[in-house]
Amino acid sequence: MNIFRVSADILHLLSILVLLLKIHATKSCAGISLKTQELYLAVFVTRYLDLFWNFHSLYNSVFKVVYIATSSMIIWYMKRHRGVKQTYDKDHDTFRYLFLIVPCAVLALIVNGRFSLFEILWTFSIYLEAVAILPQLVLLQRTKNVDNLTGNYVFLLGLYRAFYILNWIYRYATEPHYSAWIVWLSGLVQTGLYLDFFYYYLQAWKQSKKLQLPS
Amino acid sequence: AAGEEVKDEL
Repeated sequence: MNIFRVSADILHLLSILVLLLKIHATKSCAGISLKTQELYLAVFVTRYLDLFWNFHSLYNSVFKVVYIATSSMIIWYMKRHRGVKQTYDKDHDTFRYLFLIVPCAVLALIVNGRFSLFEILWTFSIYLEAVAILPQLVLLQRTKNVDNLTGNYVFLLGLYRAFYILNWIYRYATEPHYSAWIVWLSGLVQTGLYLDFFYYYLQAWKQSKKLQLPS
Repeated sequence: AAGEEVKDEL
């Protein structure tokens, strides 16, 4: 375990908490894509299936449970909470999940480490995580005006990915047999998707004004 | 074994 990896996990958790607190405090989920949240829950559930039989460390197990619980809470708020669900931007959040789920499932069946149910679900979760932010980015693009907390959420998620890349570089340099092409390539794609958003986020931050995406 | 190392990440 290195400092990059720990920072990444904490940033990931922070991003989810920022979103959860925003929803809880403002009783509004305006600007948040339910599709992306549901895809993330699917990512966590398919990746952390081994929670029940593969114990690696308390650190890992606690994070797994917390990720599943907090993203379930976000979805619960958006779908079930009486006040919050009325603020959900259903008309703009129209991205089809099947466009992401089907290609990821097919790719996981073809390109995987070993042909077993657990391995294929795990690989599927790696591919799906790479693209799960797309409905959220499309929603931000459509609504243009991004409120601070939603902007911070996407920014923290991007930082989390960037720190995972640093972690891989560090591990590759220090651990003799460390190699994971599927994870690295997916991680690079995922981080790449944030770059455009990062550019506008940092510009808005430098000029200390509200984040506005171009048409 | 290579795959197992990766699964220690979240």
